Amino acid sequence: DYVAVKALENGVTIIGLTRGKDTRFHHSEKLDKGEIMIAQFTEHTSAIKIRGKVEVLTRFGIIRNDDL
Amino acid sequence: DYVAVKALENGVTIIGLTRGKDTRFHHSEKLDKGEIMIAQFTEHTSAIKIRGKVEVLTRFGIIRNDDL
Amino acid sequence: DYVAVKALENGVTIIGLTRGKDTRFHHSEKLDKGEIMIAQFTEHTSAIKIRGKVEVLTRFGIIRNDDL
Amino acid sequence: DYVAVKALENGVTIIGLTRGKDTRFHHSEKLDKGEIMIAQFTEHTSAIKIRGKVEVLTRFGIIRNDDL
Amino acid sequence: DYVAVKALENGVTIIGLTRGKDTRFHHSEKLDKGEIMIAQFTEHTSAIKIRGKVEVLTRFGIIRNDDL
Amino acid sequence: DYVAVKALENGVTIIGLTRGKDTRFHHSEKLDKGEIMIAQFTEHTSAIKIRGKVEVLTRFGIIRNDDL
Amino acid sequence: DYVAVKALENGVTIIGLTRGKDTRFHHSEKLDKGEIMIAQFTEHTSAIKIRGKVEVLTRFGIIRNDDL
Amino acid sequence: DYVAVKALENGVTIIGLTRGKDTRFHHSEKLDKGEIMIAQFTEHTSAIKIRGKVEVLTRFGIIRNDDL
Amino acid sequence: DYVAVKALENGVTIIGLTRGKDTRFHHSEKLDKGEIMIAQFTEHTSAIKIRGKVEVLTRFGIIRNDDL
Amino acid sequence: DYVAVKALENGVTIIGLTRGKDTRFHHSEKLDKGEIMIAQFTEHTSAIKIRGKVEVLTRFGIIRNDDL
Amino acid sequence: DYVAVKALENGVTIIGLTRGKDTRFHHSEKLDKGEIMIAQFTEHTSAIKIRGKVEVLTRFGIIRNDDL
Ligand SMILES: N[C@@H](Cc1c[nH]c2ccccc12)C(=O)O
Ligand SMILES: N[C@@H](Cc1c[nH]c2ccccc12)C(=O)O
Ligand SMILES: N[C@@H](Cc1c[nH]c2ccccc12)C(=O)O
Ligand SMILES: N[C@@H](Cc1c[nH]c2ccccc12)C(=O)O
Ligand SMILES: N[C@@H](Cc1c[nH]c2ccccc12)C(=O)O
Ligand SMILES: N[C@@H](Cc1c[nH]c2ccccc12)C(=O)O
Ligand SMILES: N[C@@H](Cc1c[nH]c2ccccc12)C(=O)O
Ligand SMILES: N[C@@H](Cc1c[nH]c2ccccc12)C(=O)O
Ligand SMILES: N[C@@H](Cc1c[nH]c2ccccc12)C(=O)O
Ligand SMILES: N[C@@H](Cc1c[nH]c2ccccc12)C(=O)O
Ligand SMILES: N[C@@H](Cc1c[nH]c2ccccc12)C(=O)O
Repeated sequence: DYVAVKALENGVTIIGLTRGKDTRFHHSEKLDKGEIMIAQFTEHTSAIKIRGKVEVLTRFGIIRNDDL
Repeated sequence: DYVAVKALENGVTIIGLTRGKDTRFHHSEKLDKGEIMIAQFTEHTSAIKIRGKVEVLTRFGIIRNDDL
Repeated sequence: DYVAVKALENGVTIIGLTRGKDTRFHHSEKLDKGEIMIAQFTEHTSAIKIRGKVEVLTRFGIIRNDDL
Repeated sequence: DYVAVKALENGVTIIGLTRGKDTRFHHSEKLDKGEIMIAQFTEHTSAIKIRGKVEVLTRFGIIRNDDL
Repeated sequence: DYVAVKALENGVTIIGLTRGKDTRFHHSEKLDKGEIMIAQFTEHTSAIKIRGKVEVLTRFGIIRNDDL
Repeated sequence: DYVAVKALENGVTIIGLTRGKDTRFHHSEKLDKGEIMIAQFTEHTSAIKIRGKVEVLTRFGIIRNDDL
Repeated sequence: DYVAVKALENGVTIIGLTRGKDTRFHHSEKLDKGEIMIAQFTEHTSAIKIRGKVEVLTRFGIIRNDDL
Repeated sequence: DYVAVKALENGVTIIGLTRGKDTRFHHSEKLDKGEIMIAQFTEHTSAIKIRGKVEVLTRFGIIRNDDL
Repeated sequence: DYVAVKALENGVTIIGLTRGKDTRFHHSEKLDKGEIMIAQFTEHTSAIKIRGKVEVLTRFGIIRNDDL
Repeated sequence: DYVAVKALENGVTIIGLTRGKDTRFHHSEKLDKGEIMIAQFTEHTSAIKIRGKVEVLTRFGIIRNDDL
Repeated sequence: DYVAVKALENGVTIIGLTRGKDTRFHHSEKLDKGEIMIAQFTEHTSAIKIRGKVEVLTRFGIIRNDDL
């Protein structure tokens, strides 16, 4: 499974949280406006946190946060 | 399987409950307004509890609690 | 498989019933109004009982009990 | 696989029938009006019998018996 | 796989037929009007016979026999 | 996989044909009008033959033969 | 996988062709008008040939040959 | 997987091509008008060639060649 | 998986390309107008090339090239 | 999984990129106008690059580039 | 799983990010306007980053970034 993220502004961050007993940030990818990141869940990533204005395509629908 | 959560206000918490005989909180992730968390069920997380105003995309539909 | 529960009032309880020959309550999670719990069926939980006003999203549709 | 049952009156019973050569009742769960039970088929439960007024969500559709 | 049966009258019987070379009745469950039985196919049950007025939900559609 | 058969008249027969090199009848179940039989394909049954007026629900649609 | 055949006339034949290097007829089942045969593909049957007026339900749609 | 072929004229041929490094005809089945053949892909058949006027039901749709 | 090809003119060729490090033609099947070939991807065929006017049914839709 | 490509002009190239740590071109197939190539992802091909005017059928929809 | 990318301008880059504890760029493929790349997630690629104006077809929908 993966999610697809389109940055709607500069400075968006896609953060991978570790799988396992412990939950911490293992990677943070910076996106500028218009850049796209398609990220899987993996052996090392069991949660993804997103900061900044984005459009996210998930299996269960689309999330936008630029209207809040 | 995962769920996708969009915080509609500051101070939202996404809580992972332990898998197994015992049920307790193993992690609590704070989200500010607009932040998004996409969290899987895992070897360590068999239930997720959410506090605060959110929109949640699940396999079975969308939940919002800002109208209560 | 999981179900997603939104509490429509304070004092809602989500009860896990044990898997196996014996059927008893192994955990009861209290939810306040607006709180959301997304709970899997697991090695230890083969039935879930819910008390209080809720909206439940299941694979087979949505259940509400606030109109009874 | 599971079924989701909403009790429409007090005194509803959800009965688990044993899997195997022999078919007998191994557990009977009482539900009051509005209470919800979501019950899987399991290693020990291969049939479920329901008494009382209910709404049942199954993979193949919804059953109500309050109109009979 | 399972089927869901709602009894539309008293005295309905749900009969389990044995799996294997031999085909005979191994269990007969009586249902009164309104009672519901949800029965799986199992290691011991490869056919189900139903007598009396019922509504049956199957994967392939709904069967009623009260109009004959 | 299974098929669901509703007898539309008395004297309907559901015949199980043997799986394997040889094809012969191993069981014949009589149904009276309104009786329902839900029969799986099994280790011993790889074909099913039906005589008499019926409605049959299959994965690929419904068959009726009372209009011929 | 199986196909469901309804005979629209007397003298319909459902022929099983052998699986393997060699292709020959291993069984021919006669159907009279209105009779129904539901036949799987099996370890011994990798093709099915039908002679006579029929309606056939397959996974990919319905075939009738009575209009030719 | 299989395909279902209805002959729209006499003299239709359904040809099985061998699976493996080599591709040659291993069987050719003659169909007269109205005859139906339902043929699987198998350990020995990885391609099927059809000559003559037919209607073919495949997983991806229906092919007719009588209008060319 | 397979594709189904209907030749819309004489001299259509269906070419199998080898699976593996090396990519070359291992078989070329000639089709005359109206002939149909249904070809799987196999241990030896990981790409298929088609020359001439055809209609091709694939899992993802229909391709025609007679309008170019 | 595969994709189906129809060349809309002469000189279209379908390029296979190697699977593994290293990403390089292992094969380039030339297509003339109207020719069709249906290419799988394989042990050796984990990405496909296409140059020239084409219509591509993928699991997720159709891509054309002749309008740019 | 794969995604399909159509470059809407020159100088588009498709970047593969490494699978595992460490997240870094292992390959960057340049696309000119109209070129198409269809890229799988693999043993070595668990995230894909895209720079430049594109249309991306994913399992969950289409992303364009030329309107920002
Ligand atoms: N190396 C990471 C790459 C990755 C995948 N998904 C992510 C989401 C966020 C951040 C990094 C990632 C991993 O395999 O898990
Ligand atoms: N380390 C946690 C990360 C996580 C996944 N889903 C969660 C839900 C809530 C809190 C933490 C998580 C785990 O693998 O289980
Ligand atoms: N520790 C419990 C957590 C849980 C999952 N689903 C539940 C439903 C109700 C109560 C607790 C739970 C378990 O793994 O089973
Ligand atoms: N201990 C029981 C719990 C249960 C599951 N489904 C049920 C249905 C009815 C009664 C009890 C149950 C079991 O694992 O089987
Ligand atoms: N003990 C039976 C219970 C049962 C399941 N499905 C049934 C249908 C009819 C009668 C009994 C049953 C079994 O496991 O098979
Ligand atoms: N004993 C039989 C029961 C049966 C299943 N499906 C049938 C269809 C027809 C007749 C009998 C059956 C079997 O397991 O195969
Ligand atoms: N004995 C046969 C029965 C059968 C199944 N499908 C058929 C189709 C045609 C004729 C016979 C059959 C077999 O197992 O294969
Ligand atoms: N003996 C052949 C029968 C067959 C299956 N599909 C076919 C298609 C064409 C011709 C013959 C066949 C086989 O198992 O492969
Ligand atoms: N012998 C070939 C037959 C074949 C299957 N699909 C094809 C496509 C094109 C040409 C030949 C074929 C194989 O098994 O692979
Ligand atoms: N020999 C190649 C054939 C191939 C499949 N898909 C491709 C896409 C592009 C170029 C070549 C191919 C392989 O098995 O991988
Ligand atoms: N060699 C790479 C090829 C590749 C697949 N998907 C990609 C996405 C981006 C860049 C390269 C790739 C791999 O197998 O992983």
